[in-house]
Formats: sequence, C-alpha cells, structure tokens
Amino acid sequence: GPSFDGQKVFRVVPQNDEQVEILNFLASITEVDFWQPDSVTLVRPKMQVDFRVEAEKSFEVEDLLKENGMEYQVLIENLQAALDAQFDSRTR
Amino acid sequence: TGGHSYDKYNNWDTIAAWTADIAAQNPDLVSRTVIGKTYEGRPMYLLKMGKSGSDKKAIFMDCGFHAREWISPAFCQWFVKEAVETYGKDTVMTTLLDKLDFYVLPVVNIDGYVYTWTNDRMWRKTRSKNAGTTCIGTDPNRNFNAGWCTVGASKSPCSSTYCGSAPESEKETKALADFIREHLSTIKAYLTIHSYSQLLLFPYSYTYNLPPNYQELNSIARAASKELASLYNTDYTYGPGATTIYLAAGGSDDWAYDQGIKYSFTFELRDTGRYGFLLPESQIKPTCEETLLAVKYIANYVLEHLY
Repeated sequence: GPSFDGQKVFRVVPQNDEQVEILNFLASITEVDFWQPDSVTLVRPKMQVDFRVEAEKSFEVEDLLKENGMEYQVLIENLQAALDAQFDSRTR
Repeated sequence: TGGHSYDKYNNWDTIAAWTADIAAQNPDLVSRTVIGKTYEGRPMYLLKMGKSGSDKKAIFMDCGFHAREWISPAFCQWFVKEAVETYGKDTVMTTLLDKLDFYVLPVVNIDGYVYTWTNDRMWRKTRSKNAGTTCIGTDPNRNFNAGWCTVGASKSPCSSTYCGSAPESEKETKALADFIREHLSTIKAYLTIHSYSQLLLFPYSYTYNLPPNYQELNSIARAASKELASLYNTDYTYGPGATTIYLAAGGSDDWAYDQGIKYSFTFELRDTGRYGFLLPESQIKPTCEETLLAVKYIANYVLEHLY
C-alpha cells in the first residue's frame, strides 16, 4: 500500500463563512481527506474539522491556514508513525 | 481460531474463520448464516445469538460500514465474545440472551475492509466500480433509502460521500436491508457501530424533524452515555444526528427507524482525533468494555419495552 510517511492530520474550527470557503478552496486545489465531518461540503462555521493531507502539501496547507488567520492544530504529525503505532509492537 | 485475538485488529480472513469457529464452539448460543455476497464476491456472515426459543424478538447490530473504522468490527467481535463468555454468569446478559436474539453483522463493508489491510489503510467506501469514471466505491451510509442523496451526500462518484447510483445500489447495503425487511416483525432495535468522535446518535439525520419518540430516544441515549462513561469517564455527546452533527441523508439508522424499528442508534466510538481511525490496539479492550455497557443498557431497555 501507499506510504503515509509525513502525512499530517490537521484540526481547524472555521469561525465564519469566509473561513469555510478557505477550506473549500483548499479541497479544490489539493487532495484533502476529511476525517470529520465526512466531506468538505458538510463543513459549517464553528464546526471542528479534522482532515488529512499529503506529506508534500502539508507545508503549503499550513501556510494557507496561517495567511488566512485560521488557527489550527496538528493532530497527527506523521500518519505513518500513527499507523505503525496502532498495532501492539510487542507481539508483531 | 488461529491468529484471532479480541484485543487486536483482525483481518477479514481471520474474522471469517472466527465466525465459523465461534458458532461451532457455541452451538446452543450462536449460529452463522450468509445474508449475501459483497461486490467482490465475499460471503457476508451474520451471527445469530441467543438461547433457542420460539418467537423471540431481536436486536440487529452491525459494524464496519466504513472500511477504515477498524475499532468498529473489533467491537462486534468483542460483543459476541462477551455474550458467550458471560452467559450463565452475568444476570443481565443471561436474561438478554434468554429472551432476545441478537443478529450481529461483524463487517458490513468487507471488500473495503480487506482493501484497508492490503492497499490503502485510509479507504472508506465500498469497492464497487462506478460507470463512466475511474473513481471507485460508494459510501454505504449514504446508500439507504432515507431521504436518499437529498442532503449531506454527494452525487459525484469521486466523493467520499457518494450516495451511489440508486438507494441500495450496493450489494452489501441491499443484503443488509433485505435481511431486516425479511425479519421486520421480530427486529425491535437497530444498532450500528461507527468509530469517530464519541457520539450516540439517533434519528433523524436526513431532516431536522424529530422522531415521534424523540423524548424516549433522548432519554435512552442519555442513560446509555452515562453507563458508558461510568467505566473510564469517556464523554459522549448524544442526540439526533441532524442537530448533533449535521444533515446527512441515506443513513442506515434513519432507514431502519422509518421501517418501523423505533429504537435505532448509531454509536461513534472512542477517540476525538488523537488517533482518529488509528486507535492503538491497547485501546480496543477499554473501548469495547465501555461500549458494551451502553449496548447492554439499550438492549435491556428494549427488552423491557417490547412492542
């Protein structure tokens, strides 16, 4: 399967329609996998939004969020590490 | 069953073998049937649990709608284990199995689940081909005939929330729906187990309208969430899907409710984002333990309020 090395999961809470639009824009220019809600079309102001982006796009995404004054949190820094950590390493 | 473990994530072959094994080892409590085949031809195994008896009412529970939500199938396996291990010891479980049947579908979206083990851990939808596009799969929880594809779903096959070409266009959702329709006179509750964000939802999701027994459902959800939190203090939010999270049509819980199953709930299990869909195996046991408390509460309520 594909490597998830360097992929990040972000959390943002868009404060208004303008910030929702920024997420829509983001989803239109790069592949964004929405974890919560299920799709960008479901995003509304004040909703907690978790999404995954490709490794090579993560800095671009951070820049876009910063430029637009959107507060964000990196929930998962490196998805591959989280993926490996889901298994109990003592027995595998 | 070789390789199977209740506190590890099991691949589909292991789960399939386990369904045969658990039925063979507990013939007085568990039987296995096939309710259909997936798009890729895999048999969909359903476990019927309960002490033999005629005219028993039943509770239907499914897991694994979304392929990457691995904790969900883990819970269905855990539930079956607890049932067979505590029957005759735990008074609540014994009463439940004496007086009710449980239909447990351990994995709904089997092809997708296999794909997450073999190709892409983050896959979510089914694996059916969509005409006129290279995009694969339908969101099975947007594929039911409950306000189908009206709100909160996509008509684009490339979308993660694609509602499919028609209601029940997916072999998996059709098989599930057919089974429930065929057993509608006995199924009194429907539970569907998802995996993200600690929610206990009930109808409706496709409309802001509240169901006729809203007060009752809300009170059950409140009590079940309290039961769940009693073990590890895990904080669940509960309420109707549309107002608690967002409008989304085509969900199985709404569909089951509209079929006349008045106790219909969706669980979104542990984790609010720290691990997302990658909940470590060390959390399978506590997650399943706490969820079991809520499921037993709901089942017991249903038993005391049969209709």
